Amino acid sequence: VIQIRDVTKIYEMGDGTIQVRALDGVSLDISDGEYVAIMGASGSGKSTLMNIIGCLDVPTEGTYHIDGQAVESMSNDRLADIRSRKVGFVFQTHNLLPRLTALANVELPMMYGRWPNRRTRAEHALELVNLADRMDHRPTELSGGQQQRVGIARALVKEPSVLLADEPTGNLDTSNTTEILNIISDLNHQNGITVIVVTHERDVAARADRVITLSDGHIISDETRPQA
Amino acid sequence: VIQIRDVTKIYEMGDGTIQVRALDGVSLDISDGEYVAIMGASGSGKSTLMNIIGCLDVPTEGTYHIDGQAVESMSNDRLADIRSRKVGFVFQTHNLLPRLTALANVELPMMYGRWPNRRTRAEHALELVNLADRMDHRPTELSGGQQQRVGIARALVKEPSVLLADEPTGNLDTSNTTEILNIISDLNHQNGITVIVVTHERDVAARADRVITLSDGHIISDETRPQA
Ligand SMILES: Nc1ncnc2c1ncn2[C@@H]1O[C@H](COP(=O)(O)OP(=O)(O)OP(=O)(O)O)[C@@H](O)[C@H]1O
Ligand SMILES: Nc1ncnc2c1ncn2[C@@H]1O[C@H](COP(=O)(O)OP(=O)(O)OP(=O)(O)O)[C@@H](O)[C@H]1O
Ligand SMILES: [Mg+2]
Ligand SMILES: [Mg+2]
Repeated sequence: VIQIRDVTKIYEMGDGTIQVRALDGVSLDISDGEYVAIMGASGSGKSTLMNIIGCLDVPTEGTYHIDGQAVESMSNDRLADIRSRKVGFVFQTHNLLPRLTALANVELPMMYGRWPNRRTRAEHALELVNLADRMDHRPTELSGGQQQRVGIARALVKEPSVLLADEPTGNLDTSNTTEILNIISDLNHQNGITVIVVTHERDVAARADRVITLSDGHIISDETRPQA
Repeated sequence: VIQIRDVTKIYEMGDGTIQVRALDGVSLDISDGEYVAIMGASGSGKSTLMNIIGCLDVPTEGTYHIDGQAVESMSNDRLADIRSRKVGFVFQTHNLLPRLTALANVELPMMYGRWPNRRTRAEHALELVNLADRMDHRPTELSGGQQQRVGIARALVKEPSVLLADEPTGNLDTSNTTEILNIISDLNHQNGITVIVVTHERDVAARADRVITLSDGHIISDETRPQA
């Protein structure tokens, strides 16, 4: 359960005279097992919100509770544990390590902690995104869409309970986009994984049960699809 | 005029035992002032073809002529001149320098050669893509869509005669996508700039006069829209 109350994120530029208000008084609850899409114009605060939800960044004001516990009061160990075991993050720009192969990039999250069968898990994740035949390629030896899919495999390899995906299909053709969306839907419907996807594409948002729209750092709409 | 004949691009992996045939016998002519879209599945060779057209890479086999002159026989100076003055390139991953501001990144192509009013030209290019208020931000202080728009401004700032844009709107919302496509259409229709856009989105391809589709390194279709 994710609970965000009155969260504001302010970036101070240069000598502090310029303030960019990336998020402005955002409140939002997300329950376990929900599938939420976050939409909004470029610069509206979507990635900033995702970074806070994924504990990669902290609010300037407001509170953020995960499973009832305030993130501000968590120890570094607890935060690291959330980032590494509870949440899987697909970044808007893939953030792969350039000197490692696709396989090694997908194995990387499992280098700490006890993870039996690391290579097998990583290979399986790459098969899931149709990259079995590219696992020995480094990022510069992969197409844009292939790099994005490696990022998706890496986010899924530890079977997280929350998947945060920031524009996961932006560089993908129709057929790969459909496959990735099917994988994500299955993880949500069959495994009960909570999914939060940032997208500016209607057909990606159409797969979610609920669509939240940001504008200039505010939530301007929050629509739940009528359940079949 | 761009003339590509039987171009093949082979990447050799590791000890040379694995060959990736990224392009396989591609032939294609593009005339001055055309507006061409290149589509195809992820990994089909689109970015590889663009890099060869933009003189950022060389074919393994086949020939490439620009304005009647074979690229293989050009001096390094002539190649550098084409890359810096004739062609503007929007990369699939933005490739901005992380320690420079948006403004400095857009000015960068003008640091060599005589370019009067560099700052003014760069500011104008950033206004064109709605980023006047973000020109002092560095790439990490910009959203994904904003980074992509800086890349577009940088490609346009020298008013090139050929614009090569590899998925220029992948990270952009609908309104910014429309604006960028309008800018590109104007440059083509009013200024006669030759435009080659790689895209996997139908509505982006719809703006072009001609759509070329790649599959596994081959051209499988080349359709010219009936002229109104
Ligand atoms: N340096 C390299 N070494 C080995 N293989 C490579 C290299 N660069 C690209 N490839 C391979 O060549 C093929 C074509 O890559 P390319 O980047 O041209 O595809 P693309 O059509 O642009 O795909 P996308 O839509 O995903 O961006 C891919 O299968 C890729 O794995
Ligand atoms: N480190 C930073 N310093 C200053 N401003 C920042 C910083 N990071 C982001 N911003 C600004 O905060 C605003 C929100 O950025 P964010 O990345 O959350 O947008 P977004 O909704 O993800 O956009 P896109 O759809 O283009 O990816 C933008 O206007 C951006 O310029
Ligand atoms: Mg973003
Ligand atoms: Mg590509």
